[in-house]
Amino acid sequence: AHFTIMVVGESGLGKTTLINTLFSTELSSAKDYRRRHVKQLDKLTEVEIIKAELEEKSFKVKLTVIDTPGFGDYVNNKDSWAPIIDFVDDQHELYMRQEQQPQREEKSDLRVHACLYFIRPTGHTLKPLDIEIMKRLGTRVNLIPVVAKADTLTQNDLALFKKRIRDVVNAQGIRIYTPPVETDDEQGAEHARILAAAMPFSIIGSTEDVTTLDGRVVKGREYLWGVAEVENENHCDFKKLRSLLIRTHMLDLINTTEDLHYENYRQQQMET
Amino acid sequence: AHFTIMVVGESGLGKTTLINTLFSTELSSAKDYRRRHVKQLDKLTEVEIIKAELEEKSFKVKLTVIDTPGFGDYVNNKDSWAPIIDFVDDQHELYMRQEQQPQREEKSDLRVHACLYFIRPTGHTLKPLDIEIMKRLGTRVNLIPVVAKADTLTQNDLALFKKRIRDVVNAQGIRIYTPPVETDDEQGAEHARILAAAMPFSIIGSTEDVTTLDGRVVKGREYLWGVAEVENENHCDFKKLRSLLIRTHMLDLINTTEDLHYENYRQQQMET
Ligand SMILES: Nc1nc2c(ncn2[C@@H]2O[C@H](COP(=O)(O)OP(=O)(O)O)[C@@H](O)[C@H]2O)c(=O)[nH]1
Ligand SMILES: Nc1nc2c(ncn2[C@@H]2O[C@H](COP(=O)(O)OP(=O)(O)O)[C@@H](O)[C@H]2O)c(=O)[nH]1
Repeated sequence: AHFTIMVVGESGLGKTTLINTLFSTELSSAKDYRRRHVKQLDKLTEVEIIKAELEEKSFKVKLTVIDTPGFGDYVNNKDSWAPIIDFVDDQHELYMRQEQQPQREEKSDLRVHACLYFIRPTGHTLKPLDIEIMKRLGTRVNLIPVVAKADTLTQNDLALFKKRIRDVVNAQGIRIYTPPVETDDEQGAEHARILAAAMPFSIIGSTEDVTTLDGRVVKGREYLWGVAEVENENHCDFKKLRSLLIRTHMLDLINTTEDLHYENYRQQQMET
Repeated sequence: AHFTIMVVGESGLGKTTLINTLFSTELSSAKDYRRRHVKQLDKLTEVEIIKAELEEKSFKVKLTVIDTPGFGDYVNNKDSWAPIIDFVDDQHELYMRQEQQPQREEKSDLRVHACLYFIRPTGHTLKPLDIEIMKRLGTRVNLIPVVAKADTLTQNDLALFKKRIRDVVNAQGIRIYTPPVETDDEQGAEHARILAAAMPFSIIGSTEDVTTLDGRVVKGREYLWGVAEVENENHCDFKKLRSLLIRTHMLDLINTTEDLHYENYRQQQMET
């Protein structure tokens, strides 16, 4: 299987760390800030393609992570979403042309199956730039917004922040990926409802093993006042996100990309 | 005495909370995000002037806080520093004109004695916009950069982040306020060195009383994994900042503003 994830968000929101945490793979060093900032000075939001082979339990997945260094980091971010939106459209375009070939050998396919959009945890509300790009992404790709660095927010702050984000998403008509609820599978339906109710997922990322105050060794962020745990569902929604992406909904993410988003793109191209 | 502080930084960095924590005064509600965001939609970085009477121990201080809502929050932040820099210059201008009057009654004086610049705790380095505005502020006002929401960073992250900020500040020639070291007062000199070594000060802000895991009631942020304490010097530099601003260096901040920054401004005006 071939699974392509795109991570979008300004630098410093823990995107690299989250990918490494999700896939327990050192795809790139989170500390390598200098290299990525050099790219930003070219004032070009490039997309960085990072490939890896994953062996998640019983299946082997070709994972591609599309990073978007520089997005939102400039003094002037006007149209900084354009390279990202173009990239998504281009993959549909490339696939479409390959499909139209009389001889169709092994197609290269980088169509994005899931786009994780990282929201800065200000505690206030979505920024104008967030709204601009999420609107454009939501109609083209399975958009999964996450609250980055959720260990910045107390329980109350987080609940309020999530509510405000959901209000703005509804008011602005931003399309978010929602796990489908199958009526014939009560347990699966319940799981889908739980996932949907938790969105946007709050995220804490870490590949470090640390020891909690009560002696457990966990993946987490060790502060002087305690350990924020990645896999503790009271601390954040990391397990829900991982479950959605890798366990329960990878197939649905792939299918909706091929059946819905790709077909939308083809139709729009045919009409113009 | 009349003390004017300016807080500069994008929204959501805890500026309002910090002012309330510093002065134990509800100057404005940190939760009132909606009102301030309305101003931003006018695409105008205004300055908001908040006045209060302070009774700090033995002296009474007329405190004015200049807030800068909207700074850095737009899609295009080009020249968003201009209203802020203009405001600082304008206060010198206004004072200068009053001084030049034949009849000089009670002058109104809003010259900024200290400018707290809030740095977003990305863990990476200063953003281009930070550098742009700090360069311009540093030559006009006592500039005190702080690492906002320092409870976002683990001990190691924080130390590295501070070091990188100091490297960029030096490389870019940004002028930071440094407490003067008087050679005839060993204790004061040692205190000044300790303050200077801690810069940029890491900040955690909170006006809430919470109970720590070991039963103490403190000002802090209560997470499920522990309490980040405002006045614990292992957790952040809040006490150092408060000491500098209110206890040990308020007079020096006022004097350098009147003797150094104001005189610089006057000279530049005379020469043109
Ligand atoms: N508070 C907090 N910091 C994090 C988290 N994940 C990563 N970081 C830190 O944030 C900084 C930037 O992380 P990085 O993964 O490089 O962010 P990127 O620029 O978005 O790829 C590093 O110092 C990380 O240790 C998190 O969940 N919470
Ligand atoms: N993690 C963290 N959050 C803070 C801190 N200070 C304030 N906040 C939260 O950040 C959000 C924005 O604070 P506010 O003072 O309104 O920020 P402002 O927009 O810069 O004035 C609120 O939810 C605060 O509770 C802090 O030191 N650490």
